[in-house]
Amino acid sequence: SSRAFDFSSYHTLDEIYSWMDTLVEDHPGLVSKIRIGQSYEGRDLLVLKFSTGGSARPAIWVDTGIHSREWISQATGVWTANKIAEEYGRDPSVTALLDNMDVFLEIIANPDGFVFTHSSDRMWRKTRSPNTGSTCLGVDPNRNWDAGFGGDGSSGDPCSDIYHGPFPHSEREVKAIVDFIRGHGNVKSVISIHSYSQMLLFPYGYTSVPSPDYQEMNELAKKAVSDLAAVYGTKYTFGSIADTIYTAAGTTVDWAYDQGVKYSFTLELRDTGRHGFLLPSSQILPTATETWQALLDIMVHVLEHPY
Amino acid sequence: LETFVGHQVLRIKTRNEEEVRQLQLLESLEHLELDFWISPSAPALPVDVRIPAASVQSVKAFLESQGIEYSVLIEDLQKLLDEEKEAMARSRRVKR
Repeated sequence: SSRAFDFSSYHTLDEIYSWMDTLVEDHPGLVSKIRIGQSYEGRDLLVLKFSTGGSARPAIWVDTGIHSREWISQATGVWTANKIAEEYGRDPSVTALLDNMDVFLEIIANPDGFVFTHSSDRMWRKTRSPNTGSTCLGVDPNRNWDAGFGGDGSSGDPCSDIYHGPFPHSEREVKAIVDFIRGHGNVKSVISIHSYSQMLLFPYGYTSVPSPDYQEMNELAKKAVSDLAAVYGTKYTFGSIADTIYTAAGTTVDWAYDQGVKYSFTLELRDTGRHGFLLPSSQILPTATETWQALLDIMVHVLEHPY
Repeated sequence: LETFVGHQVLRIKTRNEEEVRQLQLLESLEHLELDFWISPSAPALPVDVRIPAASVQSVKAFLESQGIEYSVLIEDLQKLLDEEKEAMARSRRVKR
C-alpha cells in the first residue's frame, strides 16, 4: 500500500515513480497520473491529478524538485501527495477544496537532474541538456521561463548555475509545464517548492515594481507563514522575490503570474543554511508537516476567492 | 560519483555594497569552481558558498585580506553526504 512507504527517508526516482502508481491504485476515484512530456534524456514527466470529477474545473498546480539537489522539496512533494489523498473525506478544507477544484502535483519536475544527483553529483541543480558551443551541461529551469527572460539575476554563461538557456522554454521540463498550464486554461494558483532559506515568496522577481495584487499576496503570505510557524516554531520570511532575496529573471512564478495565475508562490523550505541542500532525512516529516499548513492556507484562499 | 571530501560551505556576511561586489568578482573566477548556494546580492543577506578542498585556503585568505566576515557552515561536505547515504541504506534495509 502507498501508506507502507517510508516518507521519512529520501528516495530514488524509480522508488518515487513506483510509489506514485500505488497511490493511484489506492485512491482510484481521486488520484490519477498524467504524463505531460519527456525530459531531455527521455524520462517521463509525471503529474498526479487529484480530482473528484467534472471537467476543466479551476485548478491548483504544485511542483517540487525543479532544482534537483533540493531533495527536501521532492520528499515534501511525496508526503503532500499522500496527505491530500488521505485527507479527502476527512479534513473539511481538503474535502471542500477537492469537491470544487482539481490539484495537479508534479513531484519530480527535473528527473534527469534528480537521477544525476543520485548517480554522479549530489550538488547538481540544473537540467542535463547539452549547450551548443560549451562543454558545460544544463540550464537553470527556474531562469528559463518567459518572464523577464535573460534579465538580471540570470546568466548567459552555460557554465553558470543560473544559466537561463538559449531561449525561453528551451528546456523540455519547462515547456511541458507551460503547455500543460496553457492547455488547461483554468489554473488559478501555481506553487513552486524549493529549498533552502525558509521563505514564502511571490512575484515579482524580475522587477522590484510591486505587482497589482501585492497587498493581498502579502497578507496571505503573512497568514501562511504564521500558521507554518505555529507547528514547530520554524520562522519564515515572506515578500516579493526581488524584495526578499534578489532580482531573479525568468522564474516559474513570474511567468505564471504574467499569464494571469494570480496566486503564484515560491516556497523555500528548511533550513536557513546549517545543512542547506543536505537537510538530514530526520527533518523530512516535520518540514512536510509544517509546510502543509502553509499550503492549505494558500489553497483554501484560492478556493474562497474565485476570479 | 563526485566526491566532496574537504569541501567546505562558508557563510559570508557582507556589510556594504563594496563587499558584495568583491564576492561577485570571486563568483566570476571559474577556476575556483565555487558553488554559490546563496548568491551575493545585497549587504543584508547572507552568502553561502561551497568551496572545493583545493580552493578553501586561498578563498579564506582572500576574505581575511579584505576583512570580510565569514563562518564555516559545513566543515566537510562529504561527511554529510555519507550520513545521507547511510540513512537511505538503513531505510531500505528496514523496508526489506
